[in-house]
Formats: sequence, C-alpha cells, structure tokens
Amino acid sequence: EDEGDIVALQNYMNAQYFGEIGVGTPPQKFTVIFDTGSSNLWVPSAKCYFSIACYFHSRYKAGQSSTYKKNGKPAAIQYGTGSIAGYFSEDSVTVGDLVVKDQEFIEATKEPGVTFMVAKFDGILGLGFQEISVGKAVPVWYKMIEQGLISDPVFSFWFNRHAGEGEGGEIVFGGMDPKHYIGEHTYVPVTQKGYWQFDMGDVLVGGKSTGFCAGGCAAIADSGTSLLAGPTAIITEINEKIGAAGVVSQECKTVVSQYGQQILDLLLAETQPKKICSQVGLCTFDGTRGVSAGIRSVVDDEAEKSNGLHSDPMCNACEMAVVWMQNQLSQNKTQDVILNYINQLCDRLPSPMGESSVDCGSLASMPEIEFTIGGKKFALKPEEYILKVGEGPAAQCISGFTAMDIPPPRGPLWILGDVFMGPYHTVFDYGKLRVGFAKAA
Amino acid sequence: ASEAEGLVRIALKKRPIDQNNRVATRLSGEEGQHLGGANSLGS
Repeated sequence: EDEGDIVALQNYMNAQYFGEIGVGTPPQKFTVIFDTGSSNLWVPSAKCYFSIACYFHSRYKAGQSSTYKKNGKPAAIQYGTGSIAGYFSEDSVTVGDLVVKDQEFIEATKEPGVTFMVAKFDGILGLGFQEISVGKAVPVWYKMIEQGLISDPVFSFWFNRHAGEGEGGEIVFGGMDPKHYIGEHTYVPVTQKGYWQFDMGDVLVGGKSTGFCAGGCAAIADSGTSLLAGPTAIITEINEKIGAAGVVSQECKTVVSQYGQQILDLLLAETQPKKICSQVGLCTFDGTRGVSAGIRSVVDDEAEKSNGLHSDPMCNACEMAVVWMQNQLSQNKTQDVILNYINQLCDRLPSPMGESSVDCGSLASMPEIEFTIGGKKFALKPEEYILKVGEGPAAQCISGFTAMDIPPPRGPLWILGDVFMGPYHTVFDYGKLRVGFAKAA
Repeated sequence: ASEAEGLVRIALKKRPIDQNNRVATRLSGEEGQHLGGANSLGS
C-alpha cells in the first residue's frame, strides 16, 4: 500500500478458468487463476486460522517442503471485491513440467469475507508485469524466463468455449499452438507496462459507431475477469440495442428535457463538444475534459445541492448526452428522433459493475458488437457476449457487458475479460511488449 | 511434441457461471465497497 501498488481490476468471483500448479518439494497442489490482470502469486497458508475461506481450500504447509525458504515480509492485496493478507515465502513452483526455483509468493493467512470463501480456486497466479506486483515480488513468469525454462518469452491463452466443465482450454508458455487459432494475429503494442494495456479504437454496435472511443480508449486484456467492462456511455447504447434492463436515470432525463435542445443547437453550431456541458452550466471546463461545476466552491456546492442541477451525475449525464447526440447527428437523424432516442437511453443506464438481464429468446435479433484493435474489427456475436445461466425453462441470460468508468488520463478504459478472450485467442508477448489477437479455433 | 517446440501447456478447467456464484459476487461487491478500495484502479 505504501508503495502505491495498483491491483484491482478483477472480478474473481466470476472468473471461470483455472489451472493447477504445485508449490514446494514434493509439490503441494493448488488450483489457481492464471491472471493477466495482476502480478503476484498467492496461495492460502496452513497458518491461516481465523478466516473460514482458508478451510475451504488447499493450504500450503511450509514445513513439508524441502525447498522452502523463509522470507516473512508482510504483504497485503486489496482487490475490488475482497482482500488477502499474509507474508512472503520462497519455494519451488511447478507449472506443468517446469520447476521454477526460489519463487517469491504470498502465504495468505487472512482471507476475510465471502469473496474467497465461495471461490472455486485456491489462489491466484499473476501474469502481469512486475511494475504492479505488490512488494515488487518477481512474478513467476519473469522467473521462468530468467531461469531459461522457456525459449520464447511469450504465453498465450486459448479458452475452449464449447467445452463442458473440466475442459476449459489451455495456457501455453513459450509460444502458441497453431491449432488454437485461425489466421494471423493482430498485434498492438503495450502502452502502459504494468497491465497488459493497449490502445483501442471505436466500438461499433450493429455496424454503427458508438462514438465514445472513436478518438481512442485504453484496453486491458485480463484473463482474471469474466465479463467485458467499459464506459457507461457505450454500455448504455449496447443495453438499448440488446434490450437489457437498466436503471432509469433522472439526471439523464433532466438533461434531455431541460438542456437537450440547447445541446443540440450548440452541436449544430459546431461548438467544440467538450465545451458544451460547461457552456450550458452543467460542468466546468478544465481544458481537457468536463469537470463537475460542483467543485468550484463550497458555497456553490451547497447551492447546487439545493437546486439539484449542478451535481456530478448531471455533468456526467450531460457529457454522455453530448457524445450520443453527436453520434446521432453524424447519422443524419432528425432532432426529434435524436431527443427521443437519448431519452430512451436514459432508461438503460447500467448500474456500475452490475449485471444486466436480457431475454434469452431475443438473441437472434441482437446486433454484433465490434471492437477496433490495431485497425481491425473484432466482432462478438450475441451468443458470444450473452451468458446463459442454467438450462431449459429456468435458463436466464445475462449481458456480458458491465459498466466501469475510469477517468482520463488512464481512461476511458475497457477490460477485456474471458467474454472477449474466448472468441479471440490472445498472445502476450513479453519480449516484444505487445498483445496479439486472432480468431480462436 | 510440445517439449520439442519449447512449449509448456497447462490445461485449464472451466466453471460455468451459476446462480450461487452470482449471489456471492453481489455480496462480495458490497463487501468490496465497504473496503474502500485504496488500491483500486477506480480510486
């Protein structure tokens, strides 16, 4: 924490793919998530006494390993949905046929709450960069390279989407298996070392631009997340097209009814879109992006609270409305149609990091959603981005998209989890610092 | 064949999302909010 480590993208509860590793000599087996969104290895410790979660999982017994080395440095990782704490130890780690020697890892002695109690995995093996490793521990992947255990500093993921439970796919260290993908990979450079982060372009729904990422968004390939998380403005448009239930936003409705026409007029007068919300008085403009007018002064803030017009949600709603309107205008829609459409979008706002239900019978009429990566379009079909829970008449369908807003300069940001990495075989090239995607076989 | 190619393969297991898991996710999400997320990307 003192070192300002940033680790918290994952929704581990929903993580779907696990593999087995061994820790110690002889190897003690653990089921772990191979997670490209973090960089530490941790497993529950035999010395975890007061967290129920530990008793539901395999626990590491240092005393039973001939290669164990004491370290003892305390460590804690706080995730978005839970936390672990414990101390560092060193031991051999068996990954497939490889034995990684003197690997630093966290023996978790505390796993409070329900997060890891109901988890089907014991621990997490991070495949991110050392820059985001808690305690600056050297990741397992780095050690594999250092110890010459693999020839090529590349690993790749293939998720078998058609498999039943128990046959989830393969992670290949040292390269890729040509049987796992079709055609060539499209590679994009890693833009911020730490996560496997790269620049992504426009997101299209049913072949039409959503506008929000047309000027570029960041994206992180994260095998530790199940769903696809992205900016609310885009998820709302997707929700509207796939009929996903949303939360009615009164702020959004107010912006449309009271400021809609004014915003449209300003757009038609070719006012710089980023300045519009400040011009109508809903945000201030700091030169790079809209900021809530509520930060101007405490007095202003109190006044704004009383009239309810200048709060953050109003500014956010205005900024989304501008993007939506701009996009509709580029499609030559009439003003009435635009205002009506934006009003409809106000009923479809997703709850942050929440899930949205959709009608299982409507999959055929749902659009393809395309992501622009490296100038190429990567499409997801409804059957790929809608997750079915249960079988037969009891089946429920949930959208694979969830909303998450990361402000600039880091955002807007997409997290491409298993929903994306299923249809697209993903290569993580550490040597050339790039990520590659190809249609999965 | 994999050894000759210098590849190491790790089989992955898949667990379908089920109702219990979704409930637990919701609970843990609420728990996460209480934790404050000092290390979270969002903050």
